[in-house]
Amino acid sequence: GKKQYDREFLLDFQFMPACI
Amino acid sequence: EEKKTKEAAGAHPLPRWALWFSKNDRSRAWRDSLQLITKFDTVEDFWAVYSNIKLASRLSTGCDYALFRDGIEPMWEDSMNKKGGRWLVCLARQQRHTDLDRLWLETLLCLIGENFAEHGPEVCGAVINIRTKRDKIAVWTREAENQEGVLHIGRIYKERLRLSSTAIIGYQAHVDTAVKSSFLPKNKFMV
Repeated sequence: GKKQYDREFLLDFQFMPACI
Repeated sequence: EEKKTKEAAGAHPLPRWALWFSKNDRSRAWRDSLQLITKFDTVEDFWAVYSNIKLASRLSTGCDYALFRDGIEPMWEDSMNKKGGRWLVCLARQQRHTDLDRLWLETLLCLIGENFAEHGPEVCGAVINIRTKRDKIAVWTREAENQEGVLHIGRIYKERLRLSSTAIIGYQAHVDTAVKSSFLPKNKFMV
């Protein structure tokens, strides 16, 4: 199945500087 | 290959999504104004895109954003959409400045987070319409006759939007919406 991410997990990445 | 490289670098994979933009303009057909902004397939790239486009509340009247699974065009005619429908959230004019951006972001997170459990594959995409009278946000699913799946998605979606318990959102089949009528299309389901 498709990978699930909860909203808090996703929001943690909002202001993270791009590392890739 | 590119995706594998990103994952090896620690990026969090997503199925690929496509973000579209259109601007309603009486001088040309809607379809001609539809533009693919970009596609992304990691959580990190989603935020890179989101941070670099205008917030929905800053778009001008007539504009739309649409986020759809790669391979599905954001229109009724697409074979993945034509038997489907949408959960529709209509906003009062003043909500553009208080709720619109939050509700649209919540919608996007529900989609890319695949938060509809086993019914997730039913979700084709989501659309936001910026309009003079009322802005609209909708989640499109592929099979309007799949009552169990549609209702499951609607209940989770309403909860995630944190709409008041007295608020009601309706689901309309695209075949009913596509019929030009002076009346609003009928709700096939409500939650």
